[in-house]
Amino acid sequence: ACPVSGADRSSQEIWESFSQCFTPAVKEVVEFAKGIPGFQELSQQDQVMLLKSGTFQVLMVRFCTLFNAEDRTVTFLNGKTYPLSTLRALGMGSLLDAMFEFSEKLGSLGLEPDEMALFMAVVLVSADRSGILDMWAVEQLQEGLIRALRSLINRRRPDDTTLFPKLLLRLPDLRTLNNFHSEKLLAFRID
Amino acid sequence: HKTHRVMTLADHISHIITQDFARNQ
Repeated sequence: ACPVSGADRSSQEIWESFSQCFTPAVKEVVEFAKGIPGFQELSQQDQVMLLKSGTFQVLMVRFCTLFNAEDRTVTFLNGKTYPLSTLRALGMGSLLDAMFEFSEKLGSLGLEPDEMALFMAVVLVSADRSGILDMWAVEQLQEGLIRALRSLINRRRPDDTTLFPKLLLRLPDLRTLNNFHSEKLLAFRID
Repeated sequence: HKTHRVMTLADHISHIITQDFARNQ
């Protein structure tokens, strides 16, 4: 929530604080997943596998509203806004640049909150299938959610037939973000 | 002198998820 809080903090302390940001956010994705209709009907192993593969991508969608592409700032959960230049000191420059680019593309689609939530559900169940036991069940769940998302978007914007395909094109973007950046290192202090 | 556990974001996510499911079993 608070990656930077004054010049008296060492870069190590800032890095620890930034790493800690992800813990509550990941837990919220797990709770979000449990609320997706049909998700808890999958086997526990498949639920865990989808969450392990897809949580980073869901977080990228969730966090993109915190990125202001116009003035190149990021707003953290404590409500404070930091310029990209300050955050580069954390060493996450390439991830932040990719996030700005992604948030610009997704932001331009102008999704309502419920559309965004349904899109996040699609992102999660569209994650990598390695290790999934019941492929058919996961595919059925994915198809149902994609149908619901298409229906919601088309009902609300019957004159815009390009929005839904453009939204689906963000899925490969998220996979690329995941492949390039999920191996970034975090540091947690052991007391 | 501080000791740190260093892990990738992917491993950290995995760890939280495994913990959560184990806790709720």
